[in-house]
This record gives sequence, C-alpha cells and structure tokens, in this order.
Amino acid sequence: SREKFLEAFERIQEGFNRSFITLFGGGRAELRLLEDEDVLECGIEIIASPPGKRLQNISLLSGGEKAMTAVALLFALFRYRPSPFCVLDEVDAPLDEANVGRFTRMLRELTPETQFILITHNRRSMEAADLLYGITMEEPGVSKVVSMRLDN
Amino acid sequence: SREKFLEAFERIQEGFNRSFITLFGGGRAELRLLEDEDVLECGIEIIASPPGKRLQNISLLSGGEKAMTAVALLFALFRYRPSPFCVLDEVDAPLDEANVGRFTRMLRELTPETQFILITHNRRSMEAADLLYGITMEEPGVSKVVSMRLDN
Amino acid sequence: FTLDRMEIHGFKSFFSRTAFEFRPGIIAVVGPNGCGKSNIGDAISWVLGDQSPRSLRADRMSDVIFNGSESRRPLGMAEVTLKFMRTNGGPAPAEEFVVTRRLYRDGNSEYCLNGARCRLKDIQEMLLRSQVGSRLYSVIEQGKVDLILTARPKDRRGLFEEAA
Amino acid sequence: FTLDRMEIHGFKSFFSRTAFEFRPGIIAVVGPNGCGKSNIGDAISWVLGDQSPRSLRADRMSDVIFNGSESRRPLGMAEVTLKFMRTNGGPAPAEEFVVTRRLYRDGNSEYCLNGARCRLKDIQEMLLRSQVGSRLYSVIEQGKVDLILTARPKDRRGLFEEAA
Ligand SMILES: Nc1ncnc2c1ncn2[C@@H]1O[C@H](COP(=O)(O)OP(=O)(O)OP(=O)(O)O)[C@@H](O)[C@H]1O
Ligand SMILES: Nc1ncnc2c1ncn2[C@@H]1O[C@H](COP(=O)(O)OP(=O)(O)OP(=O)(O)O)[C@@H](O)[C@H]1O
Ligand SMILES: [Mg+2]
Ligand SMILES: [Mg+2]
Repeated sequence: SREKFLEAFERIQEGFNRSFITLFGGGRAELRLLEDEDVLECGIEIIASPPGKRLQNISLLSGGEKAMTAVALLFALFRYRPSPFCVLDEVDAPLDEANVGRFTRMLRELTPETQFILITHNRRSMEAADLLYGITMEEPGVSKVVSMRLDN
Repeated sequence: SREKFLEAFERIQEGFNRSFITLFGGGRAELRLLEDEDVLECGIEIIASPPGKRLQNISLLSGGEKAMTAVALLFALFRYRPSPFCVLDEVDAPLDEANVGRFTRMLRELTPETQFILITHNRRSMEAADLLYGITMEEPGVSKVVSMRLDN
Repeated sequence: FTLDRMEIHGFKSFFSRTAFEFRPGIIAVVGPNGCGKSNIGDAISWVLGDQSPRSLRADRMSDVIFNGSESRRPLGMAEVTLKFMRTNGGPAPAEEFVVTRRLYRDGNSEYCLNGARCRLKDIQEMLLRSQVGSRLYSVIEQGKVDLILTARPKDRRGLFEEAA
Repeated sequence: FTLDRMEIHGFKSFFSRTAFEFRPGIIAVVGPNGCGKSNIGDAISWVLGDQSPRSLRADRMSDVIFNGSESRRPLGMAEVTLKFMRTNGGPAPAEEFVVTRRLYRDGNSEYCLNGARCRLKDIQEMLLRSQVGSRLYSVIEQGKVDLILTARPKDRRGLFEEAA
C-alpha cells in the first residue's frame, strides 16, 4: 500500500543519512523517489556527498567511498527490517585503515540484534571480531576448519 | 589474416599457461578457440585449474583466484605485445599475502620492459615498489601529492 | 532467532563433514585465497532455499556438489544443515529449528525441517514466521556490495519493497 | 618510450597544478579512500584520447573538470600533459614527445603535440608509431580486472585482435 511504502521509505532514508554520517565522519546522503510516476512504481535515486566534497554523480565516488555508501544503505535497510544474521564477504577489501575502523565500530553498534559473519583478509577486521574461524586447504581442493579462537 | 591471428593466439596461450603457473605456483591454464565457427570470428574460452584442484567452470573460482587468472592472461597479452606502461588499480585488493608476493615478483620480472603504476592499499605491494607516491586531501576535495620516496 | 550451528558435507570444497558453531556478535572467517570462505556464505544461501545457481557462481545446481580434487573422487550428494535457536530468557525453554537441504547427482533434491522431510515451501514459511529474514540483504557476496549503487533506480526498489 | 612526467591541472580532484615524475620499475600510489589515486589513472587514459565518459566513471565528459569543493569554486578547464621519453643509449640524443589535452566548460576541446595544436588523430598516430600501446590493457581500472573472465567469448576476442 502507498502509505506503508512511504513510511518505510522515510525511516530507511533517515537511517541511510545517519549511517552515512557515522561511516564517513560527516557529509550527507539521501534517497529520492523519482516522482515522475506513481509512488508505487517509481525508481529510487541515491544522493551522497562525503565530508568537504561537493555533491555530484555517485559514479564519480572512489571505490572505497562507493563501498561505504552501499554499506550505509544496506545497514539502513537492516535497521528498519532486521535480519538476525548478515554475511559480509570481503566488503572491507577496498577500505583504508581508518574506514575499516569506522566500519567495524558500526558493526559493533548493530550487534547483538544482528550476528555478523565477516569474511576478510584484513587484520583490523580480524581484531574487531569476537570469534575467529580459520579455513585452509592442507589437502588441495578440500576445505578444512583449522582454528577457532574466542576473544573477550 | 588467419595465420597472423593464430600465431599470436598460440604465443599468448603459451604465455598464459606460464604466467598462471608462476602466479599460482602450479596448476594449469589454457585458452581455446570455440571452433564451431571461422577462426576469424569465434570466441575464446578460458580454462583454468589451480594446483591440486580439478578442472571446472572458471566461475566457481574464488575472488582471489579469478584476479590472479585475469592478471595471468593480461600479462600474457603484455608479453606478446608490450605496452611501455601499465596502470594497475587495486588489483591486489582480493589477494592474500602469499599471492601478493607472487604477483609483485611477476611485476618485477616484467620490468624494465614495462613501467608499472600500482595503486594500492597493500603494505606488501608498497614494499615491492621502487618509488612511492603518497596522495592526500588535506584540504577536503582537493588532491595533493605529499610524499615521494625513492628506494633502492 | 540466531544462527547456532551449521554442518556442511559435500557442498563445494567441503568434502569432509565440517561443523561451525556460531556465537552472538562478530565472527571473522579468514584464510588464503581459494580455501573455501565464500563457499561457506554460499552454503548458507543454499540451505535457506536459493534456487539460482548463478548467485552461487555455478552454471548448474549440480556444480555445488563436491566435484573431486586431484586426490579425491567426486561425491554423489551435497548436504547443508543449519540450526537456529532462540533463547527466551528466564525459565522459558529455548526454541530451535533445524533446516536441511540435500542435492543428489541425479538431480533429486530433499528438504527437511527438524529432521522430517518437507517441501521448500515449508522451509520458506518457517523462515518468514521466525523472521530469520530474506536472503536479499542477509548475504552480501564478494565483489557485489556496490550493485545497489549501480542498479537502475527501479531495480533498487525491490530491496525497499521487501523491507517495507 | 617510457613515461617521464605528467602534469594534472583542474582534472577531477586535482584543483592545483600537480606534477608527477616517473621512474622505470614499479611505482606505488598510496593514500586514503577518495584522495585521488584512481583519478590519476583516469588522467592517463584521458590524455591518451579516451572518448568514453563512462570509462572515467562520468556521465558527461564535462564531469572531469574540477567541480568545486566546499571551499573552492568549480574551474573552467581541465588539462593533463604527459611527456614520453626514449633514451637511445650511447651518444644518440634522447627522443621525447609531449601530449596535452584540455577540456573547457563550454565543451571545447584542445589537443597538443609538443606544444602545438593538433587533432586527436595526430595524437593517436603518434602513440601508434611510438608503440606506446593501446589503452585497452594499459590501464586496468579498479574492480575491473576480472571483466576479461566474465566477458562473453566473442567480446574477449577484441583484446587478442588488438595484440595480434
Ligand atoms: N563443487 C566443487 N567441488 C570442489 N571444489 C569446488 C567446488 N565448487 C567450488 N570449488 C572450489 O572452491 C574454491 C573457491 O572457494 P571460495 O570461493 O570459498 O574461496 P575463498 O576462500 O572465498 O577465497 P578468496 O579469498 O580468494 O575469495 C575454488 O578453488 C573452487 O575450485
Ligand atoms: N570533477 C570533479 N571535481 C572534484 N572532485 C571530483 C571530480 N571528479 C571526482 N572527484 C572526486 O574524486 C574522488 C575520487 O577519487 P579517486 O577515485 O581517485 O579516489 P581513490 O584515491 O582511488 O580512492 P579509493 O582508495 O577509495 O579507490 C571522489 O571523492 C570524487 O568526489
Ligand atoms: Mg571469497
Ligand atoms: Mg580508487
């Protein structure tokens, strides 16, 4: 129904701006309904501007800025309609150290409502984890779990 | 012409297998012409099998394995028809430490015929460089070169 | 409900029966390239009912059955089991449910809920009722995070409608 | 021929005139997210004649002109200059050539070879003659390395025909 969608949209849009500001330490972001059509059919536009930068096409954002913007939007959807778990496969690959820090702190804020499984090569991400699973292929072609470390 | 293409194809295919074995420390890879049509029109298929693993669809390869396979093919094209320079933008992002090492050693083998510009967040890659350029945005939105370090 | 435990057997690179215990909070999965980390994410999507081989990097669904290595023969079946648990606090007993999916080389498929054979539909209803959530944004695949940014405005809407 | 020196002025985030000296071997470009590293790769593609805004992450070519920041106004022109050099060894003098490209807000474009106005065609011929090489595999864009693997078999052929 129209009201239901608009109400969800408003809340997600708010969450998107808040997550964006948390992840970027500033700037602003919003979602816009392309009003040329019925609210039940029209597309959704993403506007995002990192701190200190002028607003322009999101395609011009850097690789790391795009990853952070996408994560901010996904977390806004998550906050509105939580899923008890979320598997994030190497989303931290394009991020610099400072951004990995902000990213993992945001994950921390979203627990315990959500359980995160973070597949990563990044040391900072590993340090932020409560539990570490190590996977190897001692025997080629055959996966094996070799370690499980519980931090407090 | 048909002969010219086939001769280039043979040499590139050989180079691909060699680069793949160097990057993966084993395994095998080949290129195949989809012979259902004229050699001047048919598509080219990629077959790749990391060490110890059975041959299957390249789509099933991991993120890092795909990056390495793509790099092996690009380097094979490079060896056949060198370009004096190559800009590699974060191709090392999905690679684990051991693979970054093999990757940078391969870059080293291809110099001095080729000058590599390696955009990276990875420490191992930085250590392999002869020259390091640091870029920042002290003033938001404005790029500035802040450091240039020459190693020997 | 939270993820409690998973067993993977014969799914992609998991030749041996492998168990994972989940804890609340942040779990990091690490290891060298190609060791099987993303395959774990695929196993979770698959046991929750994913019907698209492409989202599992496969051409055919049978590609997810362990296909052999240089020293092992292919297996005839892939199986993933995932247990969810809800602690209700206080003296109330914890609730749990267990989802299992099997695929055989001949193409036959089985789904089980708490050990009893059922249809995919029953699994989907259970997941909906327990609010375990859609897989649309529960599993963010490697290299796919910015799809939401490059998607056409109308395609993006699908995620919002699902949340709404 | 090798890359010798580049100047970027008003191109994307390079508001100030910025110079880069190139050396043989491996040059690493590092810095935080969004600081301008990939924009350097874009500048190289652009000065060598790239006509496609999309490969530069832009909608229109005018998007590559510095668009302002919270404390700076937009500029009216983007300019990139790239100098190539060939040391011929021994007493023979080194050869060099310099390529410049400018784009103005009004849409006007200029190309220069060794400081003299020329057409794009002259630049392309110079690059061919000096074997500086195609941009098809000289600049591997961020996140794009596995396009060669996901490309359809016939599309992939383009790279081989170019090399052949
Ligand atoms: N059906 C199958 N049988 C056996 N092995 C398989 C099967 N399907 C996939 N694999 C293997 O699994 C490996 C990929 O695993 P996965 O994608 O989980 O790696 P990863 O740990 O995520 O690595 P990366 O860090 O590079 O992303 C590939 O080498 C592939 O050959
Ligand atoms: N015309 C322009 N005017 C001003 N700034 C621009 C312009 N075009 C792009 N930018 C800015 O350049 C930045 C992106 O730069 P770039 O892609 O080079 O970053 P990067 O250093 O590669 O980062 P990452 O490590 O995340 O890939 C964006 O923040 C964008 O706003
Ligand atoms: Mg992976
Ligand atoms: Mg970049």
